[in-house]
Amino acid sequence: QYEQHEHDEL
Amino acid sequence: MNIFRLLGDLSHLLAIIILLLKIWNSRSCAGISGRSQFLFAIVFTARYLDLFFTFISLYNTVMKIVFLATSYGTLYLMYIKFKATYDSNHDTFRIEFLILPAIALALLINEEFTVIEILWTFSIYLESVAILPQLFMVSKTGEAESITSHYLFALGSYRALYILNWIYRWFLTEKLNAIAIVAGIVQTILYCDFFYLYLTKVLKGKKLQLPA
Repeated sequence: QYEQHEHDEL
Repeated sequence: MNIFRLLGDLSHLLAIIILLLKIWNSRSCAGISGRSQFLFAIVFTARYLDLFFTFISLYNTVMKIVFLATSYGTLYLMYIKFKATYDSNHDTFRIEFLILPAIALALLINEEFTVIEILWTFSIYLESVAILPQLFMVSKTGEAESITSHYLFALGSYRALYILNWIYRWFLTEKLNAIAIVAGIVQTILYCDFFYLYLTKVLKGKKLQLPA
């Protein structure tokens, strides 16, 4: 669901 | 989101709040490394720039704002409001030896050569060593107040919990970031001897003494 380089962690 | 990452973020938030309360209540930042706090502010600034143009979740946005605000608030307390209590004689770790290699490594080893990704990678590398000035200062002063050791325990636990989060995500075959994992393992290893002392000494009511 996320593109390759979206960082969903803090 | 999983329980390990949530506990990790809450442990991180707890550490920052413990530190802010310690400085605010004792009106002193004795024993605290301003250099490490400065590095954390750089880490959050470089990593959370996407705050303004990517929305992942309300939780993500709120936590980024809280981390940025509290890290700059801590710098304000240390370097301006309670500057007189800042122990600069023992806070002497050469942070340029941490920042420059992190920049170089971020330019060499990254997932995508874009400004945002390079800054994110730099923040990951820098965060893994940002606690060194604080650990160095504790070893120089030879001891730490128990509140400072609780701060360090919560801070060290946050990335250890993130490692459990990455293991959990691996089992769910979710996308993982090798750079964050390697740096997170290095970061957690740096706390190991402190964790040992904390669990064997501080929890028994003794003072934390790091071998100088």
